[in-house]
Formats: sequence, structure tokens, C-alpha cells
Amino acid sequence: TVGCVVVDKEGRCAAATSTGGLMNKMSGRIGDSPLIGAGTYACGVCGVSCTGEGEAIIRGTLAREVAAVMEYKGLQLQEAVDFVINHRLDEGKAGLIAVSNTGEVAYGFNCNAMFRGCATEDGFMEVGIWD
Amino acid sequence: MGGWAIAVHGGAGVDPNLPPQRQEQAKQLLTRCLNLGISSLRSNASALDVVELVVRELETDPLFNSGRGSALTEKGTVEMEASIMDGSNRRCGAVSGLTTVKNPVSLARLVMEKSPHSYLAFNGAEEFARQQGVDVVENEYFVTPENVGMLKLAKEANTILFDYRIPTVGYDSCGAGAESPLQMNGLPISVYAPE
Repeated sequence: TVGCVVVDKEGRCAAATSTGGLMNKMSGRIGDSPLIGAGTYACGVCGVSCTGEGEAIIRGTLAREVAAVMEYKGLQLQEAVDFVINHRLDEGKAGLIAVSNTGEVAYGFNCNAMFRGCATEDGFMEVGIWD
Repeated sequence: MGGWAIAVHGGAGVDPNLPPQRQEQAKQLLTRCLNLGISSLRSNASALDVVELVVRELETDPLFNSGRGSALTEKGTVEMEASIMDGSNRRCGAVSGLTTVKNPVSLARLVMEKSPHSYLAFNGAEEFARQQGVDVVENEYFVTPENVGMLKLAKEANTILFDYRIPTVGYDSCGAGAESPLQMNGLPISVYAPE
């Protein structure tokens, strides 16, 4: 699975996710990536793209959950990402990337690694794999 | 109002023994995609255009599980899916079950912008792709020798390969009933509460 989240200079957020799914999956199986609110979500507050065990991400409506705890619990972006990864995945293993309309970027995962990269206008840039 | 920001990912759950040169390849691809997005943002591109541009790049490179280099079904074929969402008005588009569309994320955007729906799948999505004139290729284009090998491994292990989970002790407490032989991500399918 691959994904990208962006907030532009106007503060507009967007998210996109694309995948081949699981190796040896049944034909016809649909995962989290195309499900809006599960693998992909964007609103006025943030943009989120998820990867990992689709069944767990779907059951946790993971991407929308980041926006929801920002809106209703008033969490900041990284707090929201950490809360969702730690409390909404049950036994599942997954990761996600997110941006906020104020130009923040965040990510989190509860498996052994996630291929990710992030950058902000003030010059921050990071590319990583392991924890 | 803050400035622009961008993040990309190439999947979670990685082989702990991934060879260093594969790790380096992955970092180079992630860096290339970040730079592609950054130069677009500096040219005032919209967030929606940048996420589509970057995911297309990731779909075209065979390194990660999407587009070319996608995971294979139990039949050894590729069935791809993608979605895109514009936060400024919460419009969205999604596709599933694609077998010939070169860049699924762009078809998802066309579903959002050129159809009355938010999600098209399988034959309907393939038909819409031809109506919209997007690039289509044979399914073989998406299959890589490496993934053919991975599928063989998965079949031998009778599992659905996703990531390297180290099953925690006592996980069977979540499972209802006897252990089923079918595995999902290295765990008995019973770990997943029946939908």
C-alpha cells in the first residue's frame, strides 16, 4: 500500500491511498484503502492515509478517527495519531500518515516498521523505515 | 495559517531482514516522491493535485505494493484499489477490483469529478476507465517476478502474507471456537471477530 497526504499553502488538506491488497488474497477482496473514512480521509482539519491490516483499519474507521478526536477531543495532530494507533486498532497492526490544516505533519504505527517520508515548508524533511 | 506540509508512505510491516540495498532503494523512492511533491507545492499546486501526482509516481515504481508491483491474488493476478479525498469540500472518489488501469488513483479522482458516484468497482470501474480514456495495460504489466515468488511462499505457508507479525501469546483468547487453518497476517483468522 502507498499513500500521500498534503496540506497546501491555502491550508487545504487532501489524501490519497493506492494498493494491490494482500498477497494470496481471495479474488474480490476489498481492503481499507478505497474505503473513505477507513484507509483514506480528508476534511477541513486534516488529511490521513493508512496502511496495514485492512480488516483492522476498517473496523476502527482509522482515518476518520484521527479527524474526529481532533474535532471532538481537541487533540493536536500527533496526539490524535498516537491516540488512534494505541486505542483504536484492537489486535491489528497498522500505520498512518497525517497532515493538519495548520501545516503540521505526523505519523504513527504499531508494527515493526513503516516506509515513510515527510516534509514541511520550514525546511524539515525526514525519510525512515524502522521505529 | 501554517505553511505547506506533505507525507508519503510505502506500507507498514517490513521484513526485519530486509537487505540494506532494498532499504536504500525504498528511501530513495520516498525521497524522490517527497521532492516531487515539494516542487509542486512551491509552484502553488493544490493539495489534491499533489497527492494524485505523488501516488501516481508510487504506483508506477514497482518497489511498493501498488500499481506495478502489486500483491497477487490467490490466482496469481492483480486486483488494485485506490481512493482520494479533497478536504476542502470533502469530495471523494474510490475504485476497487481494477485489473488493467495503469494508475488507479487517477481513476479514483475521475470517479470523484466525472461521475455521480463516489465508488466504482470491478467491471463498472473498468468500463468507466475506458469511457474516460485513461491508460490501460495488460494485467501482466503489474506482475513482478518477486511477487510471483512471494505468492508461492504464501501458498506454501497457507497464509495471507501481509507483514511480519510476531504473534503475541494468548491471542487465541480472542478467537471464537477451534483454530481454523486459514491464517490472516500470520495469525489464525479467528483472531478477527466475525464481521
